[in-house]
Amino acid sequence: PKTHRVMTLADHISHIITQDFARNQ
Amino acid sequence: ACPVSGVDRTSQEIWESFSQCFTPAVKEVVEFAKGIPGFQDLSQQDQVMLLKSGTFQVLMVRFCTLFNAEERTVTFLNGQTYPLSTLRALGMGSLLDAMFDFSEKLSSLGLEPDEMALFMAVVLVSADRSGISNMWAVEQLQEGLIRALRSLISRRRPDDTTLFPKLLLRLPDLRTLNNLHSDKLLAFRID
Repeated sequence: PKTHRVMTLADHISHIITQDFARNQ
Repeated sequence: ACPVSGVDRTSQEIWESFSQCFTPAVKEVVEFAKGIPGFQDLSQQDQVMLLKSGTFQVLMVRFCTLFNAEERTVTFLNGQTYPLSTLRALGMGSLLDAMFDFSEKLSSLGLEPDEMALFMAVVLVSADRSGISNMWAVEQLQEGLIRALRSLISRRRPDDTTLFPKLLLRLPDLRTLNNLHSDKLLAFRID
């Protein structure tokens, strides 16, 4: 069976933004 | 591209693909924000806060061209078009219905691409201010962008004085969309 990470759209957006800024620091 | 395709895909795979669609789109909003004059003059913390609050709303504007109100279809980023009925069967109903309604209203205003881009910039800097450290700087940026948008629209359509107010009325629509739908669940497969 597949395992899924479930998150809200808001949390997903937040995660991508945080990652992007951390990467560019 | 978003690999939503074919009748051989399971509902779960289609839902995973739908979820994955948002990742490149969010990254593009971050890049778009960096290109807004004055945005990177804000503190990094405030840039992050505006993006977290406003990205969903910017995506609603950006995606509205993918919705065909007459045909009631949605075109995904790989070019595949699905009727709303198919997507509703996968449980995407309420968010897509709201996006259709919003898309119809925004599309009826007939904005040119540059007007749409400037409107998206206004949407982003008009997002919720909770957690913003320098309110004055954000307000200055917002006022400048709204002035630029008003100027662009009125120069191009000097006889239409209703378009700009109608456009600003879409801002509370977007906040409502955000409040109602940004808590929708996405599912990403862990390999």
